[in-house]
Amino acid sequence: GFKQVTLSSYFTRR
Amino acid sequence: MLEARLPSAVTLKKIIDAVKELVQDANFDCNDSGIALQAMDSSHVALVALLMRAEGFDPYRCDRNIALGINFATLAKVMKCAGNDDNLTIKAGEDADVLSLMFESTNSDRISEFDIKLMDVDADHLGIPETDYSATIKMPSAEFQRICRDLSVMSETVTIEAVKDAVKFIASGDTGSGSITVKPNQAVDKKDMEVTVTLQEPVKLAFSLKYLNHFAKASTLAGSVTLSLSDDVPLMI
Repeated sequence: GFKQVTLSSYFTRR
Repeated sequence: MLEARLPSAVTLKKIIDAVKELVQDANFDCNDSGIALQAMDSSHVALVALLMRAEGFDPYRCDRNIALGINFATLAKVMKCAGNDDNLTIKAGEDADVLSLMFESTNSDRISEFDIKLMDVDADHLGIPETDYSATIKMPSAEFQRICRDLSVMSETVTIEAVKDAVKFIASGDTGSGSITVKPNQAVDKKDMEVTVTLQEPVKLAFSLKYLNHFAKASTLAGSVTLSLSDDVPLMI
């Protein structure tokens, strides 16, 4: 099954 | 103080139309190089990053960096009141609490002015890491939009498989399945009609068609779209 992941952990907080 | 005039409003109309389903409240970060927007959708599944360069406006004036907190649903409604060929001026004073928009018809016989209230949007600026993608696909944006729309009839998700010399869009659901294969075409007359697949290694990833259909609304802004894919990193469109 398809599990949507979020982006939160991907981008670095500048 | 910001004052920026766009020769024809259609560009901003298309931009707002493309992002309004994804962005609720966000800042237009204005500085002397232009107006930038960076915002995630409410579920943090998608990030919109946009830069409208100062060169695209005439004149463009931004005395100091200013963040204009905007409700995009309101801005979308106001932009509906602009004619495609109107020239559009946006203005915000020093400690502005409104963004002023003025639409002037080509023969200046109709001038519309709107002020929308600005809001405080505290958004942290995100760094988008440089990524060396396994597969990069360039194709006509209208075709990408058509594929996303067509495959939505079969499923809510689409698997994009990039192999040497082809990219395959596959949708399978309870009622059946469908797939659309696009092959590179060399030496086409119009650059925008070109299809290229640049492959470091084959890749096969699944995405929500809801978001791809939102992204595809930006197809009117550019004739060609580039999809960049790698395992375990977000799809870049």
